[in-house]
Amino acid sequence: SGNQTSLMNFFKPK
Amino acid sequence: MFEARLASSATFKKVLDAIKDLLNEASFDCSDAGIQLQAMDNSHVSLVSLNLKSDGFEKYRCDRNLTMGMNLASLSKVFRCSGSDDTVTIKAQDDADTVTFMFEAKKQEKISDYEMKLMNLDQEHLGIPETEFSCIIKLPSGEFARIVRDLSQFGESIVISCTKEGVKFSTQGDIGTGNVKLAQTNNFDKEDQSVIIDMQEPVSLTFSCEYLNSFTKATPLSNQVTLSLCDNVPLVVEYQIPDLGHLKYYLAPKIEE
Repeated sequence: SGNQTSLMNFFKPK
Repeated sequence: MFEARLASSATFKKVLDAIKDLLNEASFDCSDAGIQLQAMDNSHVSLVSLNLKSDGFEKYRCDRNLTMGMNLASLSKVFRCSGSDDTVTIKAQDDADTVTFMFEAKKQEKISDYEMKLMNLDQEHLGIPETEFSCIIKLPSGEFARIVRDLSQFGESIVISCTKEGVKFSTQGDIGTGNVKLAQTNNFDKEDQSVIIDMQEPVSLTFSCEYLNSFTKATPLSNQVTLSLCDNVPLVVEYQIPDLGHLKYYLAPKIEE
């Protein structure tokens, strides 16, 4: 039921 | 020197219970403003963001910014030694490699202290962009935990769909499907028992049951939970910790195969 995305696709290291 | 005294060690214990499923270890960043923690789980799917304000503590002193890396299983062992009505004082020297926790019973009839080794953790902080969310839903935290637990029996994912009529939680699996719809409540007298929906645009997103279930470990911290949703953006699940701060979880969505 869908592929899990990574948070790293949305948030970048400071 | 760092010293923070919290009236209720039980509150800190609840915070710990709410994050230790997701994180093995974490850095607590201490500054004048309070204690903060930001960490992703090992799979980089979710992020925990904790903020405990300095003025929520009975006593708070932080001469120099300090980062304390801790193993959360070890920290849980320490807090298992505290009584439910104890206060806790957290103390560390500026360049120390240990932290001390002192638990005091209400009438001072029992005082115990535990010193724990700190860890050097190489944790990077992520920048979280400001988001205009399409839907912000407030609901009783116990109701949210119940829905996630119920639907998790049937499938691995939950679809959260929000319109101005209400919010729908859906799942499907081998044995069939399940849907729970919550309408906005009209009784605003008791805000923490209400379902309140602030919708700019309808939204429908899919999330992992396993992570949602981990987030609901924060239920004892707050009567209410806030879900913030926007297309193609991680879900934010937020628990306010009364008079002390907040615990937020971010969860990356699932996308169509």
